[in-house]
Amino acid sequence: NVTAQANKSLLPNVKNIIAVASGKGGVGKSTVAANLAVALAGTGASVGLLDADVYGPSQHIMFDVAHEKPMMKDIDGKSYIVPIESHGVKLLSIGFFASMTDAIVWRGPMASKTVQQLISDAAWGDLDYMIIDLPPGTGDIHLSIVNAIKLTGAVIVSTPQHIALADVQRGISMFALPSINVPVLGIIENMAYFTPAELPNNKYYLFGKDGAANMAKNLGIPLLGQIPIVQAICEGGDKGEPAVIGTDNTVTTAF
Amino acid sequence: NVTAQANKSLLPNVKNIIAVASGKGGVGKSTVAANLAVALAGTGASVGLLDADVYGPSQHIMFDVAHEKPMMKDIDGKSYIVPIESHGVKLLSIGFFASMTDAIVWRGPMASKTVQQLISDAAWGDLDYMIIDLPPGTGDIHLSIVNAIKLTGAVIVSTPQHIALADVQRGISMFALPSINVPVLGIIENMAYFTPAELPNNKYYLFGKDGAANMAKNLGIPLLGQIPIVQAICEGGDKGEPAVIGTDNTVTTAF
Ligand SMILES: Nc1ncnc2c1ncn2[C@@H]1O[C@H](COP(=O)(O)OP(=O)(O)O)[C@@H](O)[C@H]1O
Ligand SMILES: Nc1ncnc2c1ncn2[C@@H]1O[C@H](COP(=O)(O)OP(=O)(O)O)[C@@H](O)[C@H]1O
Repeated sequence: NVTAQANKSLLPNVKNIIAVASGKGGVGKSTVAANLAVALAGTGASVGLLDADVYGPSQHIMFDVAHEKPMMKDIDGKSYIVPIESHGVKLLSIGFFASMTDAIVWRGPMASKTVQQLISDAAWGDLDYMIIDLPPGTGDIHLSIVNAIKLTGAVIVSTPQHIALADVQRGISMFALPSINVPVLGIIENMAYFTPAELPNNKYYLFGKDGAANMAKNLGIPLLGQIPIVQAICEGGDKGEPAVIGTDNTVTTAF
Repeated sequence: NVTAQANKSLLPNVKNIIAVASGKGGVGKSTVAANLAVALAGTGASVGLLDADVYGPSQHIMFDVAHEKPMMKDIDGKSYIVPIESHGVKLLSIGFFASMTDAIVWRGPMASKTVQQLISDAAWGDLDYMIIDLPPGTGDIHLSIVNAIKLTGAVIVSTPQHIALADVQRGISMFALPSINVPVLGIIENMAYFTPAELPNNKYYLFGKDGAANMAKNLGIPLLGQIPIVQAICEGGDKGEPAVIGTDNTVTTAF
């Protein structure tokens, strides 16, 4: 516990550390993290992005640097990993360090250790923001990150359906634990609706309407935005060029 | 290893055991498992569904039996868990046995053990099919299930985007391992497109076009179907009434 306190002095040169969380996989958490980082960098801020989604790292793909290998750099006789720069963001992902086809690799203590290294043994430099892409749900990686760094806050990404909300509640409960105590800065409702170009006044609520928005209202947590399903967002993820569409501006101004 | 062989005699009264897998969360794996089970039951077959998605069980919600508690039954002096029946399917989920708001509960060995109990200590009876809803990705739960039961085969659910395909490949590689050796019966591409009622001839490829379908073709694995995004499917999941829409018939005939 003394160690835990001491370790919270990691990343002293980063002004704001924001974790992006989700109740379950596939809600667009990594996409929001990527686009948030790029949007913040677009305002002139210096931004880092730590891909801690150990079971499914994707930031190295979404920033189109999947085949790069981070260099090492000596500072005062100690060796540090140098983040890769792309789209104005400094990036480290465990995706850089594992073969793309490893079936069962990053489990338990080894995964936590690797994430810790990407925090304490990396040359992040001075940053206005660091965005941390957490694994979906709750678990050991979350605990070890929260114990290692002083998080400014967490943003929770959800889709609208009711069935997703119990998972969101679980995440909120985790951040509220006294031993964790991370402020939830807001909820982002992703894939909130679809509007075809041919019918610009129509909103199709494919995954339900306002589920996460209502939850935010009921819990008194800010709704940072409702992002529609936009093909360009998905294509951006595939191509490695974050689309920074729509509500990311709402989200950035929220910070 | 002798134990592994012996254990593969579990569930001797089940004719076909089909695992539903996915490379990552949120692709609709649980939805496909639920609707496949209901569709098969609709053909007159006796069907069981084992929710082994320990980190995010949802079948008890999707079958609208979230608040039921399975009974115990004595057979030859041993106590067995009685599956809950809903929509013609016999169902067991670890969701019946954990509080809805437990933040960090089902980890590692405890999760595997619980799943094993739902297999060996449950009164499934004679079944034509058992569908197993696996956790997303690959890991210990997959290994322990595969070691415990002789799987007829696995169905992999994916969404179309390129970024999802590496994860699918990882799952295929796992099933192909000699120590695992489970036939991949096919790939289902879910959320393949959206067609608004007002524009019935339009297909919007919101998450990309044919990604999983092309992968299936390239790997010589049957494409069991391409399921569109249909609001009724999502609403069915929220309400607890599996929608059994569209390609589930294709999928059922595939069996
Ligand atoms: N608003 C959106 N519109 C269209 N596609 C999206 C949107 N948000 C996310 N996606 C796509 O959905 C997929 C899943 O998103 P991802 O960020 O990987 O989810 P998670 O990190 O929660 O598992 C990705 O292919 C991504 O490009
Ligand atoms: N084809 C579809 N059309 C509309 N909604 C869908 C479709 N498939 C799945 N969904 C919805 O998407 C959400 C995620 O599906 P789920 O089966 O829980 O995914 P997974 O098990 O892969 O995490 C659920 O709310 C579900 O109802």
